[in-house]
Amino acid sequence: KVVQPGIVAGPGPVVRPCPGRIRYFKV
Amino acid sequence: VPVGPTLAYDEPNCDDPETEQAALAAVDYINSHVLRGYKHTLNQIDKVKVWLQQPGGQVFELEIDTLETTCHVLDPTPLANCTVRQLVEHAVEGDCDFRLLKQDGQFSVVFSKCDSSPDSAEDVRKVCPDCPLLAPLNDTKVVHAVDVALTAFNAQSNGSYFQLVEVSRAQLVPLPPSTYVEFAVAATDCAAQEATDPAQCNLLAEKQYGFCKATLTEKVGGEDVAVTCTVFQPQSLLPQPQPDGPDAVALAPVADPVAPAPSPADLPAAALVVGPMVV
Repeated sequence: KVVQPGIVAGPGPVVRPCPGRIRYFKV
Repeated sequence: VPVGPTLAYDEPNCDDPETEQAALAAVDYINSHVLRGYKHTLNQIDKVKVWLQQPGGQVFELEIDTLETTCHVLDPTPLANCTVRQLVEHAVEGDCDFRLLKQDGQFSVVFSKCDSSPDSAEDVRKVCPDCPLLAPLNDTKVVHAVDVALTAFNAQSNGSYFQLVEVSRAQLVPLPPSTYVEFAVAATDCAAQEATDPAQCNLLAEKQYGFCKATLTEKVGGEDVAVTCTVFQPQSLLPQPQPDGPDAVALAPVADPVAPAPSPADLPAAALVVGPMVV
């Protein structure tokens, strides 16, 4: 019986959901 | 819309497609309700909350940043074809708070509040040290330039006498000494060549608007004016959508809050026709 070892998530890049992307330029 | 403290809300990604859909509905609302100045386009979604509402609806609470385009609100050009006002032209941004109800896949605005502000002089100077900044719309040179330009336009016109609706933008250029203005006009029931007393002229029932750009250059012993106006197709007499509730969409021209505002009764809530005619 093969057991898939659990994957421990390491500290990845922090996703900032907001604010969103700038479409043109910032004033 | 009452949003009780016990209701649950979600905070999706600001670039989530559904969030963007809500933001675009908000921008459409701005451009169809604002009475003065220029159309705005979406630049950035700052914050979003989605409140689950019973029965069968969600309320999107949005904070968005917009940018002024070069299309006047009376210009029927679709927003997608309008150019964003560049930093060197002294850009203007809008900050808006919106609440939109999503029901059956459709967004409707239930609250809006917008303010617009020009980029700072320092920021403009960083990208273009010699570019002219926005001038107050009631500056005597600006008022004079608009007066001369509109007089010149009417003098050359074989059609209706056009009267001023609003001055929407102005810049004082140091070299050569000149004044650049942009303003909106409307056709009256007087003929341009016969209007001896413009005060007696009335706007047409079927409103016809135009948008003009002019430069008045100072010369020794006089001045030169160059003016180009685009006259839009007459607008039909269809009922116009009206703002409801406590909405406050106010993306007005930026440089001068005390400049005279046109009567909202003279302005449409939305541009309904296509096809500009350049005169």
